[in-house]
Amino acid sequence: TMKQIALYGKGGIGKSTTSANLSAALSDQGLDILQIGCDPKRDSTRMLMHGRLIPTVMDLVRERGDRDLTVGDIVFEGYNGIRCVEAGGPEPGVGCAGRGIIATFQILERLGALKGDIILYDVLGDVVCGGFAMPMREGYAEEVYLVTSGELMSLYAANNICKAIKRLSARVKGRCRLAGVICNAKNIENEEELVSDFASRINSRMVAFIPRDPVVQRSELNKMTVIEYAPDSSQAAAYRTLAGSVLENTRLDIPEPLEIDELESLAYEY
Amino acid sequence: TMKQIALYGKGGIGKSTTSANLSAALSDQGLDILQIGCDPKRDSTRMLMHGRLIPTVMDLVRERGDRDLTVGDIVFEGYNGIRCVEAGGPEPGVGCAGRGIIATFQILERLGALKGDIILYDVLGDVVCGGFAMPMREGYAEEVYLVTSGELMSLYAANNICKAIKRLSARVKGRCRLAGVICNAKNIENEEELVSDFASRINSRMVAFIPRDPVVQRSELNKMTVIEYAPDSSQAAAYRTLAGSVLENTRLDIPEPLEIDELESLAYEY
Ligand SMILES: Nc1ncnc2c1ncn2[C@@H]1O[C@H](COP(=O)(O)OP(=O)(O)O)[C@@H](O)[C@H]1O
Ligand SMILES: Nc1ncnc2c1ncn2[C@@H]1O[C@H](COP(=O)(O)OP(=O)(O)O)[C@@H](O)[C@H]1O
Ligand code: SF4
Ligand SMILES: [Mg+2]
Ligand SMILES: [Mg+2]
Repeated sequence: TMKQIALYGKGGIGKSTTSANLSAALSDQGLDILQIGCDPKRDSTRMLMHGRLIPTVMDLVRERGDRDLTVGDIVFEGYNGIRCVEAGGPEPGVGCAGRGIIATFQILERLGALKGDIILYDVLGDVVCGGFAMPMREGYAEEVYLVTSGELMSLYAANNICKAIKRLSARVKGRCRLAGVICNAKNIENEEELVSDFASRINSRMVAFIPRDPVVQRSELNKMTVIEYAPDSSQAAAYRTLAGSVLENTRLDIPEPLEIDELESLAYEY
Repeated sequence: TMKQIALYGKGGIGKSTTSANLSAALSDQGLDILQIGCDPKRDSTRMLMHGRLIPTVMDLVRERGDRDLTVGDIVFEGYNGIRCVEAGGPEPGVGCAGRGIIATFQILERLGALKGDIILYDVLGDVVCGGFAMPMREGYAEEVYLVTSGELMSLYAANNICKAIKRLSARVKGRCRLAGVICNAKNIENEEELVSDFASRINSRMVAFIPRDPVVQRSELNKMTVIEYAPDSSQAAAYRTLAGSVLENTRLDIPEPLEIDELESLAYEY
């Protein structure tokens, strides 16, 4: 059956880098992958598209309406046949990102393009409003992975996402569950222990520890994922290990968010 | 008359660091300052409050309703008498950040606390939806400063904010105008020329170039602004110069946003 997973986390934490490399590693195993960027930055699929910022669904809907859009207008084939979509951002100053994200999913569904072995949603997690929670509320993102580092503010964002998952998991449509925590390292002291401790306190577990490695920047300069640019690197191996964990994962939990003072004392403990 | 200014920019670009130091520099000139954080991270006023994350208005409204809130519940005095408020984030998964921000302003108005020589709004600019544009739509943020670096994605966020200002400047209530561009350096090649060029192409100007300086991290470790921790440093001088420019500024423009390909070629040119 089709697996629908979402990566949520603070802006700049490494969601898109992790998503693109995860998609690439999964496609190397022969799986049919659809990656949908749900961040107004619209750069989720950039490294899969060799540096190109593909047209966004929201821009196209604003220019031409959604009636006559075709699959070819909004779905682009990137590295290894991975299908790429960018939802884009709301109409500046007036729109709602949530309405645009849902509209994107409904258009893909209507066109019969919301399919694959795995659909990967890359979603901004700074603002856990009704808008950005749409992929969870409407039952699209069934397995949520939190991307975080050991920094207090990125744990704070991850904890907020847990509050949303907990609240939404009680809804009929909400099949959303927390599938695990991915630590994308920022090289702070005792980071692996800290994030692993955080993960178990919120009733989950750390499923991957991705080192901070300059090969990521070198791959970006060459407009490729690490999987494509440096397939034999230890960093590519880390993304492949993550791909294996995602495929094998059967643990889906309802998280237990922490209070702010518990979060602060956890961060200071390490 | 009271000046109402807002700093908008991409997450992590340095809005809160710049806001807190700007407020501190302005308060050193004897001015009465109110700083309001409008970012779910709720850490806008942290260095003014010696490391404390003050209670947010949205959390208090969710716990106790807004009827019986007093000024003492939501306004905290920080460095040099600067009054600090944090709007906080929406109810995770269901709320809208915009409704919370507006509710915060209305509660402060009702309590007679939305006053001072300068009110400084520190607003997230990654998502320029109707929610985060509220300070501009409702006529609170009259002078908007864009905080950006020379990186493509931070210029992209700044350009999106310009689209919102342009669109909202035509409304009756919308007195919002672009007052200038603040470059918070990330030490990329030819950054000052690039950001200055960007500013003039959008019909504005660069009002400050703030160096990237490790004294910011040292001040943070001591839970203070640079103005308080290292008042004689060149970095403190840069924030004081910004304060002077903000006080003297009379230029308020309606911006002309760039197309995405013009933005990309500008970034690659440098
Ligand atoms: N494991 C890593 N090692 C080194 N740099 C990284 C790593 N993960 C992300 N980065 C860097 O961080 C930047 C931001 O990551 P990105 O994936 O765009 O974040 P997000 O999608 O969460 O906003 C990228 O440009 C990339 O260079
Ligand atoms: N001029 C600067 N020099 C060095 N570091 C800076 C500077 N401005 C910001 N920073 C660093 O960047 C981080 C993010 O800045 P912050 O003000 O929190 O961003 P924002 O409010 O836009 O999310 C801060 O923790 C600070 O350490
Ligand atoms: S729900 Fe979220 S995305 Fe929509 S307008 Fe409100 S803050 Fe913006
Ligand atoms: Mg991203
Ligand atoms: Mg901030």
